[in-house]
Amino acid sequence: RLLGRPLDEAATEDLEEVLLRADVGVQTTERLLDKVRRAGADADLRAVLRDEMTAILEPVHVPFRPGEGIWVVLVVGVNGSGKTTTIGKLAARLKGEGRKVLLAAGDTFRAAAEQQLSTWADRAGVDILVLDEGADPGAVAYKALERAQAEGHDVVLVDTAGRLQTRKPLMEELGKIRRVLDKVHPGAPHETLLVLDGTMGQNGMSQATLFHEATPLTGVVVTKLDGTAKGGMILAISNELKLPVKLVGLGEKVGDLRDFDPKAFVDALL
Amino acid sequence: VLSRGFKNATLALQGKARLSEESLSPALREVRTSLLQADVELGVVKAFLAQVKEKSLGEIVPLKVAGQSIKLSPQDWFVKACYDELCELMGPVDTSLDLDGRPAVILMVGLQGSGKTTTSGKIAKMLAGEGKKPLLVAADIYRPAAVDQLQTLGRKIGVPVFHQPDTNPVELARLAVIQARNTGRDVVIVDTAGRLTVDEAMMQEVADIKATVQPKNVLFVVDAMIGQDAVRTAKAFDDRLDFTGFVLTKLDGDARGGAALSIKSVTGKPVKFLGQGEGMDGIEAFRPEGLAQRILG
Ligand SMILES: Nc1nc2c(ncn2[C@@H]2O[C@H](COP(=O)(O)OP(=O)(O)OP(=O)(O)O)[C@@H](O)[C@H]2O)c(=O)[nH]1
Ligand SMILES: Nc1nc2c(ncn2[C@@H]2O[C@H](COP(=O)(O)OP(=O)(O)OP(=O)(O)O)[C@@H](O)[C@H]2O)c(=O)[nH]1
Ligand SMILES: [Mg+2]
Ligand SMILES: [Mg+2]
Repeated sequence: RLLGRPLDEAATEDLEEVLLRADVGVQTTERLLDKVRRAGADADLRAVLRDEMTAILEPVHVPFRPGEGIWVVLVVGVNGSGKTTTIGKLAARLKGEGRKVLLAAGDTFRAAAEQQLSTWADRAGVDILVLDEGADPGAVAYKALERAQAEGHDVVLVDTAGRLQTRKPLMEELGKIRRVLDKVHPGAPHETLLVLDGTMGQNGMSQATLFHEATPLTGVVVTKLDGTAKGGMILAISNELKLPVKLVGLGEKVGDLRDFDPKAFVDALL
Repeated sequence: VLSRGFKNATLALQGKARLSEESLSPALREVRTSLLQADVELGVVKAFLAQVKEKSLGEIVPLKVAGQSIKLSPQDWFVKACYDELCELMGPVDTSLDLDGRPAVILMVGLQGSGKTTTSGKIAKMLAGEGKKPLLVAADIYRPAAVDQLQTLGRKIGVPVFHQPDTNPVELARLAVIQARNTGRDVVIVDTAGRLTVDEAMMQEVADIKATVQPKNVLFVVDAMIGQDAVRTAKAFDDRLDFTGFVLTKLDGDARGGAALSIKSVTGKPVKFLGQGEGMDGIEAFRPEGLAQRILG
C-alpha cells in the first residue's frame, strides 16, 4: 500500500468495496485505486476516483448520430440482453426525428421473435421486413436493404438472434450478415451496436471482445440500468477495447432510451 | 519464532508442512481474485475465505502424494480445501420438485431476459417425458408476443398452453389450475413476466399469484452471467416469495456462474437445474462438482 496511513487505508477499502460491488472487476478496481493512492494525503479520494473513471469513459465517448443516406445499424448481443426492445425504442426515437425507418427481422430462429419485433414496429409506427421463420438472416438483411433503396427509407435497424459469444458458427454468421449488408449497400453497416445487459458481471469483457472480433463494433448499448445493478463492467470494456457506450436502456417502454452520459453514470455508480 | 522455525523444519524433513498465516496468504489472495472474477458476491467471498482459512489454519499436510513424485505446496492444499468447501456449500443436492398436488404448481420468476419462458418449456418437456401431464400458463401479458412465444414452444413439445385474452396474471394462474383439474393435467407451470425487484407493483403481482395458487414450487430463474447484483436480487425475490429453488441458465457459454454460490449461501435455497442451451432439451439437474470447478477457475 503506497500511502500506508490507517485513515487512508480504511477509506481506500471502502472505495474498493463500492467499485467491486458495482461490477467494476478486480483488475480495473486495482488500477483505479492505484491512481487514487497516488493522490495527495489530503485529497478528496472519492473526487479523484470520479475523475479517473470519467477519464476512462469521456475520451471514447461518441453519441449515436445517424448520418446521411441510408444509415444501417446492426444490433448484436447475447441472448436476452435487450436487442429487440432497444430496436423498438430506437425506431420510435428516429421516427420522431423525422427519419423513415425500416426494421429488419433478422432473428429468424427464436420462437415468436418476428412477432415481437412486428409489435414494436406497430408501436413505433415504422415499416418492417419479415421473411418466413427459419429464413436465412443474410437473406433478411439483403431484402431489407433492397426495400430501403426502393422505398426511400433512410435508416435500417437490423435485429439479430441472441447468441453466446463462444459459439463460433453463430459468431461467423454475424460476419456473413455484415458482408451481405456491405455488398448490397457499400459501407453498411454504418453502426454495429453490442447490446449488453446492465446486470451482467465479468463475462461482459468476453462478450465485448469476441463480438468485436466477429464484427467490428462501433458502440455499446447498456440495458436494464433501471434496476439495482450498476453496470460497472463498461469501464473495463471502454478502457481496453476503446468502445463507446452510446445508449442506455432504462425500462421496458418505448421512451425508455437515453443517450449515455459518462458523468451521470459515474455519479450513479459511486 | 525460533521454535516455530524448528518445528517447520522438522515437518519439512518429514515431507509435511503446517498451514500457517504466511503460507496461506498468497493462496488466499489468488482465490479471492478468482472468485471475484467468477462473479461471486463480495460479502460471500469474504465469508467463504474466512471459513476455509479457519478450517485450514494449523493443519499439517503432506507435501508429497504417497507413492507418487507429485510435490504439493501449502497453497495447493488450500485450493483443494476451497474446492471441497465450495462443493459442500452448494450442496446438499436437492433437485426434486414437489409434484404431489392436484395439480402440482410450479411458479417461474426472475429478472427480465433470464430465461423463464424457455426454461418453462424445458421443464414441461422434461416432466412430460417422465409421464406427467403438464399445462403451461402464459401469464406474461406485458412483453410483446410473450404469449406467442410460450404457445410456440408448447406446440413444439406437445404441451398445452393456457391463456385467455384481457385477463390479469393472477386470474390467469387461478383459472389455469381449475382448467388443469378439469382436463386431467397434473402439473401447472406458470411463466411470468420478467420484473425488477424495485418495481413494487410487479413484485406485489407475483406475490399475489403465489397467494392465489399456492405453488409448492417457486423457481427463481437467473442468468449465469449476472454480476454482484445476484445477491440483492435473489434476496428480494426470496424475502417476497420464499422460493423453493433456483435455475441457473445460459451455462453453455463461458460465464463462470459465481451467482450459484452467492445465491445458495445467502438464501440457503438449492440450485435445482442448469440451463445448457436454447433448445428444449438444454436442461440438466444440478451437480455441485462441475459448477464448483467452473467457479473456482
Ligand atoms: N427493465 C428493463 N428491461 C428491459 C430493458 N431492455 C429490455 N428489457 C427487457 O428484457 C427482456 C429481453 O428483451 P429482448 O428485447 O427480448 O432481448 P433480446 O436481446 O432481443 O433477446 P433475444 O432475442 O432472445 O436474444 C424483455 O423482457 C424486455 O422488456 C431495460 O432497459 N430495462
Ligand atoms: N444459450 C442459451 N440461451 C438461453 C438459455 N435459456 C434461455 N436462453 C435464451 O435466452 C433468451 C431469453 O430467454 P427467455 O426465455 O425469453 O427469457 P425470459 O426470462 O422469459 O425473458 P422475459 O420474459 O423477457 O423476462 C432467449 O433467446 C432464449 O433462447 C440457455 O440455457 N442457453
Ligand atoms: Mg430479440
Ligand atoms: Mg418470458
